[in-house]
Amino acid sequence: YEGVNTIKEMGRSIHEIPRQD
Amino acid sequence: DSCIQFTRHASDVLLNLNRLRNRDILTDVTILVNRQQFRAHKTVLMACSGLFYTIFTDSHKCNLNAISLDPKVDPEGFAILLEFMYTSRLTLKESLIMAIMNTAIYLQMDHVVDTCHRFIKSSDPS
Repeated sequence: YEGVNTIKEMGRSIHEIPRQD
Repeated sequence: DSCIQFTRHASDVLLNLNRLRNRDILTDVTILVNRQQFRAHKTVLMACSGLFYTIFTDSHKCNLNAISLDPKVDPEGFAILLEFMYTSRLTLKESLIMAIMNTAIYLQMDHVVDTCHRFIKSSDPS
């Protein structure tokens, strides 16, 4: 990604699978 | 050009894989260590261990749904390394350090072996 302006996203990226239903 | 790097993505994926393991969802292999059984995902095992990489890239073995480890492997040591694979956290207890390190050598988890060596050195008073 050299030369690409990388923006950091600090939050969750995906849904969270529950521990148990 | 811009790129958004989701800094938590790798750990979020690992967290979900661990939840899947805990709920036995899409786990596809049972690892037998003495009489103890551990369910896991082959892909996670082979991504973390040279031994499992060799086993599951072998066309004769990749479809096995149970693998027996050497009976000398300590189940407690294996449990700690399996937990590490799915959480990035290695619980090093002094009472189990040799079992963990020997199991890591057997599983070909070289960086963990190095870490165990450093832990032993740092806790040796001499």
